[in-house]
Amino acid sequence: QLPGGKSKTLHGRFLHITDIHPDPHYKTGSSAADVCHSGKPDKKKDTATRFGVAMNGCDSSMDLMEYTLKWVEDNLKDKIDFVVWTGDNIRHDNDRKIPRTESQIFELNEEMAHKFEKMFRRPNSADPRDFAVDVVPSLGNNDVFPHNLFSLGPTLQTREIYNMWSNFVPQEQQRAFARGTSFFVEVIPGKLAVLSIQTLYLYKANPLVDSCNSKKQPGYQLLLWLGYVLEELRSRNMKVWLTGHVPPILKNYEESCYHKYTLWTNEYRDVIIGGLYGHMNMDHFVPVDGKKSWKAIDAT
Amino acid sequence: SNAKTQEIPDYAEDEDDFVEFDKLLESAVEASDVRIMGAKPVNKGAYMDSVREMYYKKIASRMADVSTSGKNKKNKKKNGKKKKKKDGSIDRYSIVNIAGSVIPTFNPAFRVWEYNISGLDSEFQSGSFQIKGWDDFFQKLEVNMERDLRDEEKDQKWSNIFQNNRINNKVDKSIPTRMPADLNSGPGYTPQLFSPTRFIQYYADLETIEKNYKKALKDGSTEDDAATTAFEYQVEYSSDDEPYRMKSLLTKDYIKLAVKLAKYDELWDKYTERAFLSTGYTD
Repeated sequence: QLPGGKSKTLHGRFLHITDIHPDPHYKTGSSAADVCHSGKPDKKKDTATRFGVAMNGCDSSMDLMEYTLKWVEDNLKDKIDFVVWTGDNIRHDNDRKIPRTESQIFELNEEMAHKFEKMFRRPNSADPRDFAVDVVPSLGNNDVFPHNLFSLGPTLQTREIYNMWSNFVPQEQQRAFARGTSFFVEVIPGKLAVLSIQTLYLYKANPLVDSCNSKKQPGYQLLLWLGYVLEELRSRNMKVWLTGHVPPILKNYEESCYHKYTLWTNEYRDVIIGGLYGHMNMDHFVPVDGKKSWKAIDAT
Repeated sequence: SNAKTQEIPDYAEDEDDFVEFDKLLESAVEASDVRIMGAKPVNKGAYMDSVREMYYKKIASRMADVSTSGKNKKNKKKNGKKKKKKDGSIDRYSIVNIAGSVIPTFNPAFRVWEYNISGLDSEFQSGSFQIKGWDDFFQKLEVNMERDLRDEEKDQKWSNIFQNNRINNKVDKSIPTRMPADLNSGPGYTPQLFSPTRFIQYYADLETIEKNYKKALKDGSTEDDAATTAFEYQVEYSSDDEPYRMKSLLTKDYIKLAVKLAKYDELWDKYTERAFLSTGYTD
């Protein structure tokens, strides 16, 4: 039983889904050599099939996206407590004939957000934020325009993203979100939270990221926000999953950002359960070492 | 380079790691640049090998050293120098889970995590905790962050004037303080409420789906019926499946697994098969 007369049934299960990359230009029967947009395939492996061919370099067909979400709805929706959704909901910018535009990126992200809302919201509730299964999205490097480049807000982009995710982001976090596009959801109120981290502020490939050492840097400000939030969660005796698109490994993050982020994850190990990320499309785990990061920080 | 020239023995163990790491992951960067444009997977095997070398094998070697030094109680001197005691604690590690994707870079995939919720219902029923709002916190957060960020220009001016002075040593709030010693490790380290216990990795075997789809069409189904019949996600593996069964998903379980993956090639082969979502990918 939750405040406000609401209730929630817990299953002890949650879903992590990432990098859906639906491509509205995907054409069944076209050539993978032409990124499944056009052309005549010259062999069987080159043919864009309805649900796609693994490793042929194409994005997801709209059918792959639709049937994936339908499968989740039919088979998992009633068995999970929350969804961690770590971004990249847009096709790659890999076809010179059809370059991506900012409005297309917003539109498809909005469409995806609607799909998740529709699937996991309580159907009969008048409150648009009333989810049977909470959804915690985060932004991928392909969800922003230009590709990889994302600055601190408030900007047009952060406003658009808030509009798309307004039902996912708790109302009291609106201002903080407008600045840093990070937020958290109490998936079990007072007990368990999921933090959505704007990893692009730590990401080496974001041209606006130089380091995490100056107060003007987006990464520095993100870490400051993270610190205050983690400390508050600690004081409330809550536990938390860290989630985001780009995983914190040395080759992805600017070095000072990597070490500082690793330190936060490690020094709040009483609060943090673990980290869930996407971006690399491979299923694996990396143990990051807090002790090494202390040494690296001390040395510099 | 300063660190190298100074006598800081505690740093020596890891000093070369980052250099080596950079070299080994160079191929991964190239692969990543290609991947940004959504191309076919390239050098992913090399990347996984570098993860094995730079993370799993380092951990295995550290753990082996710890167990050896545990057996020889005296810290023996080697080449006249006192051998540094290795730190085998699990607490120094945090686990980064990197997921398979829906985009068919390999087979489409997602994961369902299971976690411990036992005792939660009785705690809720007893009303032993209060749910506190967040409005106050966020109002204060805004004020605090503004204050923390306000002095950038002043800081730079002073730090230029007082190079190496203690004014330069002021607190950098983007770095955490050490975890207080009186706090217990959380659910990622010791079994308790919210500890992850198991995961199930789902994948869509695109080759089989295409075969079944075509067969259903051949048998006279409509395109939509054929798609509904053919398309499905199935369990690829669970964390407690052989050949490297994980009893739970605490940090110590991942570290144990990292050590096994470092040591045994046959386990490593299975691990990479799963990393590439059972596509059989090789570089």
